[in-house]
Amino acid sequence: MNIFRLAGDMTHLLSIVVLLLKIRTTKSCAGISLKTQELYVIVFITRYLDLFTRYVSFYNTAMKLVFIGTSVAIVWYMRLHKVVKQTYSRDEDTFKHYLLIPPCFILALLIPLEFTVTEILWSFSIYLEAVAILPQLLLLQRSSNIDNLTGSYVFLLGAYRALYIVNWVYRFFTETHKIRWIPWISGLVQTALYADFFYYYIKSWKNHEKLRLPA
Amino acid sequence: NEQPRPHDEL
Repeated sequence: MNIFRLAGDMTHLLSIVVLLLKIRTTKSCAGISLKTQELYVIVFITRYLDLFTRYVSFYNTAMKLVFIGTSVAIVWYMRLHKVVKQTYSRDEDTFKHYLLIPPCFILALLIPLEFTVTEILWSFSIYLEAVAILPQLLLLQRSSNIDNLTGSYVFLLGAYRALYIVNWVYRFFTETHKIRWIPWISGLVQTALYADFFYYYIKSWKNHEKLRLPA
Repeated sequence: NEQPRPHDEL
């Protein structure tokens, strides 16, 4: 494992820690999109079906279980925790996220890695992850008051995707010299969706201003 | 002809 990949995984993990920290310490999920979190549950469960069929390493298995477990926990807090659920920005979190699922599934059937159940679902999870942030970005645009932890969460999530691209470039030259269209193009799309957010996040950080996204 | 995925990636 190279340093970019490790940094990407750690950034991803840190983003989840930040989100859980916000939820548990402030007892609030204001500004967090339940739609995006639900999509992540689907992404992780469909991607990590190979937990049952293939052992790669302790690190790999532990991370997969952490990603599945924390995404389910976050949705649990937002839907069922009696205090936290009352802080959910329900009226602003209106993206019809279920509409993203059929096109991603059809795309996975048309362009799977291999035509087997696990590889089709893996491809589906890659396509769905690429667009899963959209409800969250829309919610941020609609929020007049984005708190620091929410801003940091989305920034770390975007940084994780950017680091994965660097990891692929590094692996291409040092290991395989093989082209991997499905994750590369999906990963580029996913990272590009954060471009606008990154711009305003870094600008607000440099100017010591509160983060606001223009609608 | 997509290459098989590296199974070590998350």
